[in-house]
Amino acid sequence: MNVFRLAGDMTHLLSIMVLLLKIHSMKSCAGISLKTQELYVLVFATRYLDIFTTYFSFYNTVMKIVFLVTSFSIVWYMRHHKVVRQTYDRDQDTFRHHLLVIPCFLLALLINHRFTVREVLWTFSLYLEAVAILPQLVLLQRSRNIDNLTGNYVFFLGAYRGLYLFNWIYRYMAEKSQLRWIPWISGLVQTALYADFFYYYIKSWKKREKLQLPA
Amino acid sequence: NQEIQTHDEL
Repeated sequence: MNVFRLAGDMTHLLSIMVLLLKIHSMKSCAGISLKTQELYVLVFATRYLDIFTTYFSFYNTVMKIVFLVTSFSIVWYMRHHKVVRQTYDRDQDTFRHHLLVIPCFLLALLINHRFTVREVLWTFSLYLEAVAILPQLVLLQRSRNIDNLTGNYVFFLGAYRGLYLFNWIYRYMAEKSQLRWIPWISGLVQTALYADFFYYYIKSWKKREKLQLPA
Repeated sequence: NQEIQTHDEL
């Protein structure tokens, strides 16, 4: 495993830790999109089916379990925890996220590496992950007040896929890996969706101002 | 094996 891949996984983990910290310590999920969180549950549930069939490494298995358990628990907190759920911005989080699922699934049926259940679901998870952040970005834009934890959560989440791009370049060059257009292009789209957010995040960080996205 | 190579990522 190369340094970009490890750094990518660690920022992904860090983003989830930041979100859980917000939920646990502030007992709040203000500014967090439940729609995006639900999409991540679907992403991990369809991608990590191989946890039962293929063993890669201890690291791989543990990380998969961590991502599955944390994504389920975040959704549980936002839906059912009696304090946390009252802080959910239900009226602002109106992105029709179901409309993302069907096109991603159809695309996975059409464009995949191999037409097997496991491979189609894996591909579906890549397509869905690429666009899963959209409800969250829309919610951020509507939020007048973005707290630091929420801003950092989205930043780390974007950094994760950005670092994966370097991981793929490294693997292609150094490990002579094959062309892998499906993850590369979905990863590129996923990272590009953060471009606008990154711009304002870094600008506010430089000026030491509170993050606010233009409406 | 490309499938192994892809699926070892998270």
